[in-house]
Amino acid sequence: MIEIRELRKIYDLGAVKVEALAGVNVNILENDYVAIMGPSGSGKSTLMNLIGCLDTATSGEYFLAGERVAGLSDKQLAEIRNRRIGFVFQTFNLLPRASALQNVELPLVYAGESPSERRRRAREALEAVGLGDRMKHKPNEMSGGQRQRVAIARALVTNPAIILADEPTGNLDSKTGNEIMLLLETIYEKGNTIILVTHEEDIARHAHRIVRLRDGLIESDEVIHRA
Amino acid sequence: MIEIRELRKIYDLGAVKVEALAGVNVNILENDYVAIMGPSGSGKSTLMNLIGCLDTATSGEYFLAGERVAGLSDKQLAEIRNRRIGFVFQTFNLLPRASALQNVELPLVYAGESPSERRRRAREALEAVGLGDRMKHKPNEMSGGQRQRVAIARALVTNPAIILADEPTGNLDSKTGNEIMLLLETIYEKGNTIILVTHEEDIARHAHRIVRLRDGLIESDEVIHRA
Ligand SMILES: Nc1ncnc2c1ncn2[C@@H]1O[C@H](COP(=O)(O)OP(=O)(O)OP(=O)(O)O)[C@@H](O)[C@H]1O
Ligand SMILES: Nc1ncnc2c1ncn2[C@@H]1O[C@H](COP(=O)(O)OP(=O)(O)OP(=O)(O)O)[C@@H](O)[C@H]1O
Ligand SMILES: [Mg+2]
Ligand SMILES: [Mg+2]
Repeated sequence: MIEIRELRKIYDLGAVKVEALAGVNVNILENDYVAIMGPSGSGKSTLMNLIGCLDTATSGEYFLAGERVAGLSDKQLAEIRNRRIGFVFQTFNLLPRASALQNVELPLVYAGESPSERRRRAREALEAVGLGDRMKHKPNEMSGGQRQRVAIARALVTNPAIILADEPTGNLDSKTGNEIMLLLETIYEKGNTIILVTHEEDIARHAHRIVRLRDGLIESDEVIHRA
Repeated sequence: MIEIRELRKIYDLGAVKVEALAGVNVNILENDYVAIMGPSGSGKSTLMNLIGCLDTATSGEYFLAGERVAGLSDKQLAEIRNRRIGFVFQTFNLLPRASALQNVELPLVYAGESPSERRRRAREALEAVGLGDRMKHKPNEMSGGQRQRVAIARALVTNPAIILADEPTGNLDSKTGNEIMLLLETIYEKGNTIILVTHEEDIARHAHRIVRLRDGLIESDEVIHRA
């Protein structure tokens, strides 16, 4: 499903170049459940952005469902981002002037759903993350963990084939974090592919496989026995 | 040092009122080290904002070093925020167009330090959080955990009497998180007061006392034996 060969990403800041990914090789299968771990600054979010077609690599190859991503047009990339991928950003990236409901409806607007269908599905997604009573609130009228959950609901609302979640429980207490992991589990059982970045070992243990990054390279890639 | 009686905070959104704090009573001593825990949405950040004089309570009393905070002028509150309190925000709140160094220098500008002294101290604070090689980078040229560490460095650079840290390790891997906890420990040993919000039990165990919030009320307040 996802084949990555010698992927490199260099950020050029003029005076200095930062090699965020230094030649990453990884394959992720359909219905795989992978946790990506590693120190702060090791390249996790950079790798997620490349997988999610939000950014392009400096060199190397990325094949998504057999297609060479570097060869796709902007329009085709936008199509992939909207239809096949749900992204939970490390910094949430919510629209500040829109309510939780409006934020979660947005991917459904792009998908061309009718207003009543959008509303119904967005409401369902917010209830699934425990925010049924916060639908009309704007991001700055919510707690950090509530905003994180709006970002999660938005990523899941189109039922995308691939879910990329960058530290989805970073701002959640353990009980709420576990509820989110249970939600991801039900989605996983329906056949979706899940790639999640986390720095917490007990969150990572919900996955089937742990890939560890260090200094822009994969240090280890192990299947784990799930609890 | 901090005396709080029946503190209430109600957010009025017109159609709905949210009672974020429902009558909190807590005393925090000088050189205390308190961890605040509780579910997402239980009022932790709201309580931190009130303690940090960033917001005002709806009712109840807050005495800081014997002074009644509700009776202070805006100028006096700004003075307290700049001189006595260092705040690590849950959402970092860095200036997007300034470098890490400039962001960390900002509290020293308010404190009237000379440019060379500011530069020296900001550089030291960034090195203390492991970002010696990221000083010229802007926030969007850094990873999530690096931005979090810039926010921490900025809160510590004036050596404030009270440090309020809202989920300071939420975006950090365990090794980097432990380095930050060691840094807070050295500051604590110098006599500063530390109040930290965390949802991770093993981070909380670095503190001397754990206060647990639920639905805007204090559910428990226990001294713990430190590991
Ligand atoms: N500006 C606001 N306007 C309206 N409601 C708000 C506002 N800020 C917070 N709230 C609400 O007040 C309650 C407490 O929020 P607070 O941010 O203190 O929670 P928290 O314990 O820090 O949560 P988290 O662990 O998710 O960060 C939440 O239910 C939230 O929706
Ligand atoms: N836009 C950018 N410009 C320059 N350098 C960048 C940029 N984005 C990230 N970097 C650098 O690339 C490296 C990898 O960043 P990345 O965000 O992928 O790390 P990460 O593993 O997600 O870290 P964290 O756990 O702290 O979120 C870091 O050293 C960072 O400073
Ligand atoms: Mg990251
Ligand atoms: Mg909070």
